[in-house]
Amino acid sequence: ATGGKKKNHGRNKGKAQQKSSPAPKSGDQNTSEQRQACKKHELYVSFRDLGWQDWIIAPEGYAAFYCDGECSFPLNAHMNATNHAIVQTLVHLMFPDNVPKPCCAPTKLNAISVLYFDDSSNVILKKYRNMVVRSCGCH
Amino acid sequence: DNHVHSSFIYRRLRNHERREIQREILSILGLPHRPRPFSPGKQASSAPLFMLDLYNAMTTDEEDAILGKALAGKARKSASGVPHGYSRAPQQPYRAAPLTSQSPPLATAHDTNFLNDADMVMSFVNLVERDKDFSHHRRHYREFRFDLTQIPEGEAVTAAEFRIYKDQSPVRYENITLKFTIYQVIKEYPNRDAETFLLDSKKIRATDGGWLVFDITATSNHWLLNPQQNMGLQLCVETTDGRSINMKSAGIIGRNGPQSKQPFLVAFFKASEVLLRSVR
Repeated sequence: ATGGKKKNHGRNKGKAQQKSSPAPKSGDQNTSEQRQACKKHELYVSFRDLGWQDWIIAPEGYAAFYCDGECSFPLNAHMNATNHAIVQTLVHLMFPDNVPKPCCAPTKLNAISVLYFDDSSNVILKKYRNMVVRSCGCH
Repeated sequence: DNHVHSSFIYRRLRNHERREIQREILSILGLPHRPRPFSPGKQASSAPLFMLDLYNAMTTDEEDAILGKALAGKARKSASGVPHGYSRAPQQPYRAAPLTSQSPPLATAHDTNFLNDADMVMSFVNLVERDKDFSHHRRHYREFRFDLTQIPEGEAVTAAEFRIYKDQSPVRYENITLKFTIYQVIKEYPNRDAETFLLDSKKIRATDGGWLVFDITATSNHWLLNPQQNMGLQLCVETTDGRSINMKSAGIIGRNGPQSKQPFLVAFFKASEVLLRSVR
């Protein structure tokens, strides 16, 4: 993945936590709104970086993406929320310690095709389903 | 596309991270280990070039299909009821064109048609090339062998082709039509010609050059189910009045010819069962 404009997750989680307001308490609405809504994020898997270009003919890598972000009330239209997720979000507001918020997860996934050599230099072209996130949603 | 830059810090993978990701992706690809193909400069050989062409045809299809759905705003069931897979290329008569003159061997619409019913395609290198110029019936032929045992379990052949390149024949064969016939070797004998079964044949003008494509679907399926009966193929060339011609005069490219014109077998498969990834 390429470096982003947003907060640093990963190793600097600690620092990122300090910069922004104290760790959001679950159910605390205004802090959780600072965190982004459920969205698709860029993630590129490079076969070249894995040193595989001698046996994988194509592609050089693929944009896999990932889903991340809050599924907080109100779940608006573009968050691909299921009816159940909408109800769960409401219940979470009432009983935050018992019922979690819905998860931000892929709602549509695409296949990729990979062209590669086997040990005997035969060539294989194969399709692999559910490899690329096309859209995210609250579930 | 409405995605945002992720908040990862971009850095080189550490060795153990790289190994972890490699192992995970290899298991997704259904491979027990990382393949180590031998022959260097293999990428410019005929089979990889042909397969790369199929790959490009397919990925463009996939992008068009996604774009089409996005624009149409609703999932469209394809008119011809093609199962979920690669969308159908413009219709071409099913009959194999006698000669495709491109070199390297570009996949034709006829080939991408095969993709509709396939979720895997494999090309196989020729393992042996034996010319038998003197046989009891003064019949010239060349033998080819392919190892189909590398095919993953649970795959059924939906179509298979044997592809071999023919160059222009020498001038003395001008205005002559040659008949190219491919046989499946059924049984071999130490001191006489093998027992064979005729698969496919084509008539080509001696002065024409290009890729000959023979349909060997039934034979490939037979070899898949009975690997021990895989004794290879034989190619014979004759004039229309039945005179046998040796491979060189017929313009057939052999092992010493360019890599981009080497013969190969390509097979299209449909998984007959779902591949379950073992839990790690």
